Amino acid sequence: SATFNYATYHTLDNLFKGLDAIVLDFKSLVTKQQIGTSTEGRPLYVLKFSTGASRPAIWIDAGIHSREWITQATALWVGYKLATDYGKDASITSLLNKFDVYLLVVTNPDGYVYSHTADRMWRKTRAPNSGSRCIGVDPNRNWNAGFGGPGASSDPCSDSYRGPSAESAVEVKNIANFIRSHGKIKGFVSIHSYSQLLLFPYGYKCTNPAHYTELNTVGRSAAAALSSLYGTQYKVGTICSTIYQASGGSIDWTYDIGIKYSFAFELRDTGRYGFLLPATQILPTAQETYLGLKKIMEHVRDNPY
Amino acid sequence: VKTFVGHQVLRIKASNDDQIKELQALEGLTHLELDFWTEPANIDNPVDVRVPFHSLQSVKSYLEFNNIEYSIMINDLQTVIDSEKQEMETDNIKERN
Repeated sequence: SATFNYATYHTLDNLFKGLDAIVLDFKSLVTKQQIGTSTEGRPLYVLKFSTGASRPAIWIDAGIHSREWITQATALWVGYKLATDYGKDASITSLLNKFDVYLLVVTNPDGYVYSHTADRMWRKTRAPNSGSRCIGVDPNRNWNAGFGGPGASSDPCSDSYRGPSAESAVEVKNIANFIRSHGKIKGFVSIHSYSQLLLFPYGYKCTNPAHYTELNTVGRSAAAALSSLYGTQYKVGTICSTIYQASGGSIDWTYDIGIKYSFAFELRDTGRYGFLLPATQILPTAQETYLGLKKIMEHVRDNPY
Repeated sequence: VKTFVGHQVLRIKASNDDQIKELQALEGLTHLELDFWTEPANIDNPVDVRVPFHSLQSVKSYLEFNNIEYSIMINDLQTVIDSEKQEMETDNIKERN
């Protein structure tokens, strides 16, 4: 894992080798679990960072929109950093002595492979849609939170197609089942990329969540920590007030089922490249994101509920 | 492999709610095959949209007719993708060496 090249974009197979390397090097801390398979049968692997049984946990996922390659790259580096910081960094050590962390580096593996082999701008899953020539569901419009409401499309050809029903996308269903069956997930962070935002619920409606003040404070503190490294500026707020109304999103669902600390990062893209962030920016992006993630995880650790 | 030769990414800045509505209407014109990277929601956030070559003239005319300000964020998407691909291949070869 120490010699893996985190500073370039990788194929899915290479990313999976990166996961295996981390597991191999940090056997006592990190295990790999398969929580299901994608539409085309690819495994959904989570890295589990754990130092004891029956702990509450924090969930982090990346790459639900396949073309946002910086997110998968960032998540892999974050996994390596978490593993190497345990036992060295007092805060991470204390966190992992109390909480498990689950890290899903490639949430949409079919889309990721397709974005490498056929269409660099592919965002959705690769599920066929009955009665349509168009493929795929936007997996971040498919969660059971205001499903079918504004900010999602009913057209299978749209890049924000919500799917025929909530959790119809097997990738979403697998994660939702895992979260439900775990029962002790206390923080949920989804990593996306576009124009530097740190978002919290709601997106399917434009009212503030009950914990608005706390979430806003945590979000601002995380954005400040992130910014301290390279000065990258983030906007912080609810999905609806900060960018646009979007129904069926993951963090709205997790918040509504009781996971108070639900956030979504939109990592940097410099405003010029969209999803084509140059590889030279992978490590800076990962490093600054780690600082923001750490702030959120520390808050989850220190504020049990 | 799908290519994006001649596709541009436009950054559009609406200045009032009427222009947001015009952009939302543009989003509904599916024959243009536009890919909205950020969607029209409010005047505070710019709208980024990938426009295939065959729709460039129509989209730009639409924006100009409605006095909506825009700039070209990516002039030729395929060039950026090619350079990303080359970078990835070079970095992977370097690593193997």
